[in-house]
Amino acid sequence: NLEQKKISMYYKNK
Amino acid sequence: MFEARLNAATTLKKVLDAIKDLLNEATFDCSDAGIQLQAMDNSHVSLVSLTLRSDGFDKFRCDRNLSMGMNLGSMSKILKCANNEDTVTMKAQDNADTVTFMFESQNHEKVSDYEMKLMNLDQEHLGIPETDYSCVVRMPAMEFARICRDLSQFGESVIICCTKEGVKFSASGDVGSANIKLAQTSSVDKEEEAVTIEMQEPVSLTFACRYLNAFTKATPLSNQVQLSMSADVPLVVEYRIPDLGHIRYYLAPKIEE
Repeated sequence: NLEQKKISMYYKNK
Repeated sequence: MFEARLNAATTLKKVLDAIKDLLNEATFDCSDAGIQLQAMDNSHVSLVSLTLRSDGFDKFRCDRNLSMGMNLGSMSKILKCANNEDTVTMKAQDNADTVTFMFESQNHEKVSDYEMKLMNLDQEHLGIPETDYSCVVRMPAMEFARICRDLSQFGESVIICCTKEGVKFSASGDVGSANIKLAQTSSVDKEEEAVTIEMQEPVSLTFACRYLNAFTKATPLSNQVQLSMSADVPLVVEYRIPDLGHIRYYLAPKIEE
């Protein structure tokens, strides 16, 4: 089963 | 005072077409370097980053940094009123709450202007670190669009598998399965028809078709597309806009739960 990750998991707020 | 002019409205229309399916609204950050936009789609799965350099415009003036929040549906309505060959000028006063789009026909006999209300949008800027990607694939943008369209008939996800031999796109579902392999081109007459692969490590990643298809709305902007991939990090899909800048889409992968 694949889960769609969120982009904010990888890039943090500036 | 902010003023930016392009000699053909078609470029701005294409830029808007490339982002409006993913974003309902976005902030255009203007400075003397040009126009920048960074925004996540509603579900926060992908990120759009647009750069239009000031030297790519036919006229560009930006006295003070300006952030213009725009509803892209409204902007689209306005740009539909321009002919492709019209000159388009965007104008705003410092601290203004509106932006004006002015269209001028080639023979200068028709001039129209449309004023649009600006919005205050919550700005969330993500920092994207410099990354050395394991695989960088360059291929014709039309070919990538075709592959995404074809494979989305077979499943919700596409597996992109890149080795030094080539790049393979796969999808499977109720109908069955589909695989498309592209080898690196050995020789081509035209640079824009080439498929090139720079590989440090082989990579296999899974992505949602729906977003890849949305990214391919940028196809009219560029002959080539660049896919940058590393294990377990977002894919970068980049379209260079000749003489003006680029649009990059970042897409989080699907990972085993």
